[in-house]
Amino acid sequence: MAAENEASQESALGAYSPVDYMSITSFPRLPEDEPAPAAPLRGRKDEDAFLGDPDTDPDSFLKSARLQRLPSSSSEMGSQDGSPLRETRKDPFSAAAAECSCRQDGLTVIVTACLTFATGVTVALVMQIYFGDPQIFQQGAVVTDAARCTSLGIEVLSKQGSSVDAAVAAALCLGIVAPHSSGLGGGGVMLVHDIRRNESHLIDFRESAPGALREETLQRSWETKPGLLVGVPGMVKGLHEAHQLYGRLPWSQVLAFAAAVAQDGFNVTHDLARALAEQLPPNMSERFRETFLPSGRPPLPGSLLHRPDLAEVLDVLGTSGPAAFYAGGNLTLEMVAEAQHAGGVITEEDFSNYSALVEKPVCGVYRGHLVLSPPPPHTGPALISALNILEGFNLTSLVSREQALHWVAETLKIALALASRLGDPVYDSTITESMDDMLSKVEAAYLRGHINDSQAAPAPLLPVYELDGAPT
Amino acid sequence: AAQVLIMGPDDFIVAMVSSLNQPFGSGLITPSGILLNSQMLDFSWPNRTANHSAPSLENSVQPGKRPLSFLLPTVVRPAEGLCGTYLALGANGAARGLSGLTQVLLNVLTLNRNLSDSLARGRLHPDLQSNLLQVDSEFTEEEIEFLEARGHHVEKVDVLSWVHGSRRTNNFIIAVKDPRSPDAAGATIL
Repeated sequence: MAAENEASQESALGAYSPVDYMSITSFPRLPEDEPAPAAPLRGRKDEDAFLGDPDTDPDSFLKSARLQRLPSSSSEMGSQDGSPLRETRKDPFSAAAAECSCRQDGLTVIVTACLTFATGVTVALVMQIYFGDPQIFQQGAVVTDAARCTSLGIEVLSKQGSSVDAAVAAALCLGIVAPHSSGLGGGGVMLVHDIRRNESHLIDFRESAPGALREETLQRSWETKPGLLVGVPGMVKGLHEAHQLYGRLPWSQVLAFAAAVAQDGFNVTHDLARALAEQLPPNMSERFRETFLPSGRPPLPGSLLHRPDLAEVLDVLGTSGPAAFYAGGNLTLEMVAEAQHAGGVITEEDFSNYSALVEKPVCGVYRGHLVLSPPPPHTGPALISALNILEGFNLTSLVSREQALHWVAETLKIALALASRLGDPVYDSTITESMDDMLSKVEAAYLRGHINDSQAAPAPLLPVYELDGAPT
Repeated sequence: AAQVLIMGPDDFIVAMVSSLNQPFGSGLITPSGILLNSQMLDFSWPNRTANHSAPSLENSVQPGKRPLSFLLPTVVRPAEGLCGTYLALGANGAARGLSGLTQVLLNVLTLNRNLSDSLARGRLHPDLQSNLLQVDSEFTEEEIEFLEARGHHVEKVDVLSWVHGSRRTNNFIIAVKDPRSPDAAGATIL
């Protein structure tokens, strides 16, 4: 009996297969043990003949074709009367509307659902492309002055931080690991370039002179009163400004990365060990000794140093933002008191008045490349002037290195003399004119004409003003 | 100065240089551990230096003013289109940094050297106040003799500046530190 049943099922399936193969594979299958319909279904050959009937009205042809598919494609097979399909003279959508409406509705629902689903998926994909995180993690590169901070930058990038997030974390890290070269009490400048949009912004957070600072005071006492040398620090405002413009991770999270370095400790670098051994400040305080010379002598490279004090400061800045540094809180009061105690004139007002500048970099074209560098009071224009002068020399790999070195040396003498004319353009409008001259290729050609190819100039071509400040 | 150079997967280039001026700035440290800068030394005023160079009026001290700066984070990109060489460079060493950057750019963009070689090669810096041409320890005796033969007064020093960089050519990115720096590091995400 089982064998007979199987044979019966196979024959029943065999009866369906040639009739509507697509229906069986694409739509819910009929129960395999369902008895064959009383009237035989139209065979494929008959169906083809029927569909190809040239006398059939196109409208009725389409309607009939739709009906042809319904018995096998509808999911409501059980509700059908099982009557054989036939051509009808009546419009099934009017006369037999009640009978067919459920079938049409079913198809409409399926089509509508498919369209809605496809539209939804498409919209979601488009939104993901524009607003979502990148799905393919591309290449990236980080360089800093300390390996610990380089790895921190990479870590931030790998956690989907933006390039600026990584730069902020790495810069704060350098303030911890390399306190001899930078830190929260200093300043700097950040150049951000968007490759796709070809847009650049320069965030200038260079320190500014306190409101009460006078040249005579400095001239008289700068060597004995180190507090006079303290400018209003711009680091915190500058990094916060950069993060506001380009950050992706929360500010507190970016600062937490750096705070962890201070809290967990870091290995003293060769450079810091050397600075602590050879370049200690002459007015070193007891607090300085406790912080950097805990054992009473300079630490060895590789030894572990913790900075829980800076970790705490970074936590506060992460929670409260730059206001904790500039708006007259404990941190501000401490900095003002420390500088004033050492003869300085900086005040809380200087802190509250400070703002980082967001500017456009200066640029020049050198051998098909756009070179972007900071505008005055930075010496970016002098760098571009040097390149403009060098561009006119026949500098190729065929020229001897010695000849190239001579041209470079003579060009740099001019560029550095030009740099010595620069200053803060907010306080001197002539600096903008000087900058325009430095960026001019015509001016560069004129200056190049004064360089002797075989002999160093005995005296500077241009007047040279004081550069590089301190005799230290 | 401290340098941070980043070329991220987000197609941004960030070059940053920060400073306290002298080592440990002014040497003043707050109870919270913040070292205060000595950046006012970058202003110019009469009779400050032993060589009596002329003070710069453009860089004189004024309340609220920012002093002249040799912090030079520099970015290079193709002048037209997207394809070609991108660079992020930074340098320390004040005016010597400007000299270093110029020579590295020359090596990469004119002499078509790779970034590692460009950063490693010897660099020079004309000290205008002493009228000496300073060259670093990478310079050979032949090169120094040639420069002296042309009338330069050459002084050999150990290191002039550290120049770090990152380069992107199409989708290939590399980070390179100056080999003169014992602690700096470059890392690339592949």
